[in-house]
Amino acid sequence: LPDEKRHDEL
Amino acid sequence: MNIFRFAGDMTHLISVLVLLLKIYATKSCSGISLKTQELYALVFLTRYLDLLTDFISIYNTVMKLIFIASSLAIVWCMRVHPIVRRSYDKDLDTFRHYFLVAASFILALLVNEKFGFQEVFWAFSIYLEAVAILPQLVLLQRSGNVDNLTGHYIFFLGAYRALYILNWIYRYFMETHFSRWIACIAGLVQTALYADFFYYYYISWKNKAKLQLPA
Repeated sequence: LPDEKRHDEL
Repeated sequence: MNIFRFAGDMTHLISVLVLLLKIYATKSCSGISLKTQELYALVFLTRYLDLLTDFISIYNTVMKLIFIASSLAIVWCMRVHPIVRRSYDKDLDTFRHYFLVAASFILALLVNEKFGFQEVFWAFSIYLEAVAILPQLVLLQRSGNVDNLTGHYIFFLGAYRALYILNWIYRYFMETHFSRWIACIAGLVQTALYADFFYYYYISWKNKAKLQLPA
């Protein structure tokens, strides 16, 4: 996934 | 990672530790809703499906494992542990939480960022988490008096998503194409559900009195 689309939060 | 997000994660971790402390120290789960704990276990299992496929950071992976393991451990304690399970308020914990699961899943099928397996389950976990506290709040009102640790547990649990909202506002202004509308709106609903609890929690803290919710 492109960076801004990844769920980088919990 | 910004300070609001980190503070939110730490607050969430504290809430889990307070609950584990309560169960371990008092060997009792009175006042705790098993249904809410089961919903949280489902939230983490469906939200962290990317645990094996998408590495973000050590911190991210470790925290995901902690939340999954602790939520399953709490459900196990309340269902299986011979001493703890006896103190479960089975006849007070009667919220029909299956409706929350069904409604969240249907909504996730309709409203998601991308109609894919992981994305639908991610949206499902976001919607479910927003309402997962309902069985616990209903149990609280039915059981009247709340022991300190349970009160603190619910307070930190509610506070963590409020900090996440600050994190989303911060990221919205600081990052160009940041948009987490699904998480943000669900987070606002989730935090709003704690509004009256926060009020009574504040009153009990101000008057140095026991936490009392009106029946």
